[in-house]
Amino acid sequence: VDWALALHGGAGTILREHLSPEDETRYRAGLEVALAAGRAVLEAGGTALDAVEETVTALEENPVFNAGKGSVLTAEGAVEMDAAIMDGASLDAGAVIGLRRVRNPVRLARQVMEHSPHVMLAWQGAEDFARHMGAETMALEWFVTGHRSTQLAEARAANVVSLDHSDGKYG
Amino acid sequence: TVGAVARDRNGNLAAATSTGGMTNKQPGRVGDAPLIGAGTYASNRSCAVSATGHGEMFIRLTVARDIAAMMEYQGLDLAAATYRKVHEELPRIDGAGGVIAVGAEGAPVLSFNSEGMYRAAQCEGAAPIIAIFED
Repeated sequence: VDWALALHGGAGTILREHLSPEDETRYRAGLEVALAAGRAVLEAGGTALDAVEETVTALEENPVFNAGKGSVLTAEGAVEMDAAIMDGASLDAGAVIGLRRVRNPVRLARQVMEHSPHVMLAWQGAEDFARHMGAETMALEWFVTGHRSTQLAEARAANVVSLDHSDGKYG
Repeated sequence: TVGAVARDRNGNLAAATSTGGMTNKQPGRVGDAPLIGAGTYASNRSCAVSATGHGEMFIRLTVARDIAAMMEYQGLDLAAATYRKVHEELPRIDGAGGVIAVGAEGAPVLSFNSEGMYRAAQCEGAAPIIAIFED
């Protein structure tokens, strides 16, 4: 069986005229880095589960994407991160909701899958589980970028909610 | 939102999705990404799926699991099942966004009904694909 890998970094109303050549270069570079992370796992004979975890972790580490570092902000100016992972061979799954300090939510989702009897942990329960598992946490400043702060200010001014890469609004 | 789907050399499939949600969202709002069957799903019997977009709509249509179910119960191939969900059903309820999916064989399917989707894919022995807009 040949390996195969695909990834996304979000969707929305991504208008060409709003995407500068410099930004497009940053996005494409981030996609290539993430693809390389998953590809390295699969080329070495690793599992699909490891490949998707490494790919998503690479995307979480890149501030241009809306996950982990670079997450969008709630109306209160906080980050609330969610993640899930699923193993097609066993139908095992793990998910986390409302994380505020865990550096890589997808890794914690996998730990929920592998080290808890549950499929999903949320909010304080997920944070407590993260501490129990020794998950790496970061200060709020790690997750918040100037770009996302500007997006929040604009959304507040217009009284709308918007997708991470969107100029299309859900009022 | 970000996500990945993969098939390894043993034929096993997996999916993962991670997100911050929507800008200026109500605290406590949860979209489709962490909901197994809505934004994330994987089964070796059908496919692995990760979604991105207007999460409430993806939840209402249980997008990821429904694509898998169409393959399992209707015998649709991955491209047809994905097309039906993303281009025929989601737009009817203003569901903007897309999915990436991979099955037991063949290349991944990357499908979206929005203006663009940041995406990349590669199969063993083939060149990588990196794209943003329709082309």
